[in-house]
Amino acid sequence: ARTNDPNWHVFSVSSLLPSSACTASKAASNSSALGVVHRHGPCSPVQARRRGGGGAVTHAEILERDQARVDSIHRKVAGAGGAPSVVDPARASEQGVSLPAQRGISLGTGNYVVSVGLGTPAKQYAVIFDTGSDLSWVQCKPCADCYEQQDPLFDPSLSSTYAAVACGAPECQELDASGCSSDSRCRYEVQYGDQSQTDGNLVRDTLTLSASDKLPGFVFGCGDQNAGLFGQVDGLFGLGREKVSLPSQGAPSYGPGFTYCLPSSSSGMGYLSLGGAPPANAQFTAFADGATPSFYYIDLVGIKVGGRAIRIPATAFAAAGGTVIDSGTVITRLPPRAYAPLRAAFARSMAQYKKAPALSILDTCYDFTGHRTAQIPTVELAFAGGATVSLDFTGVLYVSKVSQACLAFAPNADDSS
Amino acid sequence: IAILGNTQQKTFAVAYDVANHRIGFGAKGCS
Repeated sequence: ARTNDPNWHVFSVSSLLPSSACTASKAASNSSALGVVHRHGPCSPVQARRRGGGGAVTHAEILERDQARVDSIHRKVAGAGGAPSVVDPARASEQGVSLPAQRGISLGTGNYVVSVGLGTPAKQYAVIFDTGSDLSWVQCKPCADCYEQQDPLFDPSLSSTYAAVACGAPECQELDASGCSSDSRCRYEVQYGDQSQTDGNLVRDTLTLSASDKLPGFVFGCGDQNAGLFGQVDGLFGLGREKVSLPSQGAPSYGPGFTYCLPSSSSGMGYLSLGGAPPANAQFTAFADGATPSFYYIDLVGIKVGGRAIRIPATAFAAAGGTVIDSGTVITRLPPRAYAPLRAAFARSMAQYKKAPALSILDTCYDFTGHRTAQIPTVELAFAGGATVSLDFTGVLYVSKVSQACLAFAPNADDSS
Repeated sequence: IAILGNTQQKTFAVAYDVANHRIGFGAKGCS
């Protein structure tokens, strides 16, 4: 056993699967951080309701939706999905509006959710948080076509601080997808890459992050026609780079940044906080330039397995178009010229374990049945500027079951995608 | 493009330091 070797993770096989009970403690009420929970875990308010009325999402389904999100990100970066498209004129006429649509990336699994307060008095809503898109929205009353959600719909008539955004307001002008309804309300429409869609009015109201943190006049979408792969969440909050995103709107109060921590297990809790100083132990890499304004680009330049750098052609990442960091994609995608040597090095270190069948996009899987403890090599990611990040054990293995634990990386289709 | 997914971000405090145009990874960030 390599218990004390820093280049190996040694773990108890019985600890591989998450607890079926929520083990997270709630954030202190005076904390300005929002609690982050896995959408499909036992701490999720959405999941709690699902258990009463529907089956759980399988790992294969999560990974298949993850591929849909990745495909959509590629299309958007390539420009194919980024250009505004025009709403069906017949439909626009029926609604009395004429506006372009903004096509975003696929929702995928929308893995992590936070609870936010909207309106005065504030009511709580469970929303997906997404660093890959910008506009925040919740389903609102009155609603022409809403899916069933976790909580009662946001009702503007019950909020003393609600206001519609007028067509001439800068927020409406700045939104690519803006248009006017016949009564001069600013309409928005977002079509996601997986054909999910939200339409509604652009509005403003007080956003409550905690008892002591309120953001008056927060601009968001009040969706009245929403359909797609939203599950039963109440909406989505965008953390992208554009002006309408939550971090951008919060910048005057909190500073122009945010920090989150995603829990190691779906039964644990992390946090999302706006502003504040980065952690003292953080290793930094500069944002990289990128064409798509919503996305955060960074420069991944190398990978180590078990403490040793693997041989990746120097141009592999740059030739592939750089790297985007995304809160909504589950599995890291690498150019094939980087994935192949990672997979080979990992497999060499795992030769003593029985191989298991592939799990959807994950092709390097192991069966730990019969082992009390097991060990895997560490995986470190190297970024431009010298930052080297040694992944947590839970960031190296994706565990479906004890008999099927897989290297949690996947290749892109080809080096140019 | 490559995409750094959320599985690999687990347990890190991922700090989007927009003012300084950089991103930071702090180990054991959830505690």
